[in-house]
Amino acid sequence: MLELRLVQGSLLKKVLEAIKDLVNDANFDCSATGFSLQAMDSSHVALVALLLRSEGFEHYRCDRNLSMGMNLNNMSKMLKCAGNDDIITIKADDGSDTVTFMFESPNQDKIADFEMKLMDIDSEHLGIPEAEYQAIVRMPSSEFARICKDLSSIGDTVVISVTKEGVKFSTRGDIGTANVVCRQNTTVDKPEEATVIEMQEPVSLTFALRYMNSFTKATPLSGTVTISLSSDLPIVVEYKIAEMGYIRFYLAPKIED
Amino acid sequence: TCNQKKLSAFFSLN
Repeated sequence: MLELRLVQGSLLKKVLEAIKDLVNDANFDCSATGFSLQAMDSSHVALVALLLRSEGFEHYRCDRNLSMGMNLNNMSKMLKCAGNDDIITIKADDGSDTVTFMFESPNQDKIADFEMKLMDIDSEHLGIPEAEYQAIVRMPSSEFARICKDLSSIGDTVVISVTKEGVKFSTRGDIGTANVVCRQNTTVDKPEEATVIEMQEPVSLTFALRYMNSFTKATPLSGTVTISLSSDLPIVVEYKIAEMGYIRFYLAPKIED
Repeated sequence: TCNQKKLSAFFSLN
């Protein structure tokens, strides 16, 4: 028996909007730790890892570890039927081939339940070790989204370079080139407006902008984004989900032939 | 030209 009650139901709606274009089908894993997911895109170049910790739910009952295969487009269709202020409860019985999403309006005057068919998904689970990164950049998530969108109108790939001068995003295409440099800036009114660069050594890596733009669909989940880079590892683009966990995107770099 | 690596080049399958 599984019953997870999330008072801030809009979080789950935002999570689905952030991942449904990257991944079609995924297994949601439920354990005592929380509600999690790890899934790759169809070309096995990008990966999303989601964790919503059990403590972040108002009520969290998960009698045994359960993996529920869901079509994310269908799940998104159902969650779009929840109001932004609604409380969302996810329910499933052991051995059932369906999951139920229950939506309660804040004043309890409307209660809806949507039952969705589960599916069997053979998913490959990658072991992602903890790593020391050569550079970690924290910046406003809206700024990162703006840069990715702007550069993708010029070129297909972005070179992200971190030096002691700052973090540089560069692209080139048929019409020309573009460079955006963000310097460390901690003299801001609000902490989430800061750009903070922790660099062990300079690093420069090339990535497909199409995926970067897909990751920025998580922008509504967090005011800041953390980008971790090492020359021999996929980039990690992390959006913290307040009080609950995170959504992390991994993208393999492009390497010169 | 750049060659797009796959994640399995960096992470092992569990």
